[in-house]
Amino acid sequence: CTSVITEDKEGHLLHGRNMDFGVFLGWNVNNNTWVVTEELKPLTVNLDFQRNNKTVFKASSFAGYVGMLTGFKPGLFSLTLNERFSINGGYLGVLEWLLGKKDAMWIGFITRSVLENSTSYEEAKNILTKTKIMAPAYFILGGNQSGEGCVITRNRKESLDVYELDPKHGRWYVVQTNYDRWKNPFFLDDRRTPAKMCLNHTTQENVSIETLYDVLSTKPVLNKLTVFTTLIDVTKGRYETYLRDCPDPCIGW
Amino acid sequence: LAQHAPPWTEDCRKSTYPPSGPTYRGPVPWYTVNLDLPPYKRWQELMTHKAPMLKILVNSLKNVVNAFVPSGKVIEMVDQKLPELLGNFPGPFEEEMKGIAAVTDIPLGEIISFNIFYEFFTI
Repeated sequence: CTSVITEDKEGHLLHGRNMDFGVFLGWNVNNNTWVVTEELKPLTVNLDFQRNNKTVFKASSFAGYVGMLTGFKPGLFSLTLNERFSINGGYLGVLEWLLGKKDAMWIGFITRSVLENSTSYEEAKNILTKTKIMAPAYFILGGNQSGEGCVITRNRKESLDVYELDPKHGRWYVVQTNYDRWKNPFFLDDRRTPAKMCLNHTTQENVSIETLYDVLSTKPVLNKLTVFTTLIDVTKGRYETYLRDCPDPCIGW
Repeated sequence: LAQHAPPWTEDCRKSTYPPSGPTYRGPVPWYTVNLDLPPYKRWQELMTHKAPMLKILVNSLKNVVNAFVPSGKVIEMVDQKLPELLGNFPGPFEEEMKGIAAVTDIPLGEIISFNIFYEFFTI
């Protein structure tokens, strides 16, 4: 997965993401695709969660999955989740749960709860930074005003890093591609460098929903695992999700 | 142009929006989830439409598991023991997953596994 939050010269925020999933779960040699990735595409849905006939939040998910991995609260904040791999992983959280220690939140459910119940960027950030969770994760959270964009790097019990936009010092975007910011990505899975290179080519003056889609359409940011691309403009209430394909030559992840 | 060697990076794309061409599979349909409904009933409309696709995906994941454990014991344990082992999930999620299992006629253990896949997959 690749998640990006940008801030233009006017302090306007955008949030984009490629949902990549299904690696190593079966490869279709006839058409060079991942089996699970292809089967997730017809299950992908946009959801408008309503109470009293009013939108509470909107999200993109897979039918049958009640947690949320991509969504936004119009006018308030946007949230995407990227997977984090760690030895101290989710299976330890599951083991603790099975042994009766049920004080951690399941990943899909905490993001759903934040989207459903939080009413501000700061409140959401506080919950995502402090709540004990079942597995390590990256939360990419965007707000509705200048500087409100961050990548929260989590292990199960605490936050390792909160990396925020800092437009005054030239940090007008944050990019997350399933690797800790302070480590180099695996050389055969470096989506960070192309994403940052294309954002720099775009420049802050020209960043927009359209140019953000260009970045998320550039290989290997777009790859064989990419199920969908989502573009979010919190303050304008604009939310778009598109199913993707990656024609050969295209890397598998 | 994409490099013709892994990882096939390409020059930064331009003017790809609005989406079209070979990298665009299509739009994503919208559904409303009514939070005023009891959790058990919230996903009824959506899952009635999507049950066949979900069954295909769940079967693919079962094939992966059975490839490692041909006896089928793991799937049997998921279907018969997992809901009891994990106990109740917080908030509306338990009832929502039970409602999805009922509408799709997929065992609850398999619906739960699909919903906690993230925790297992970080292995």
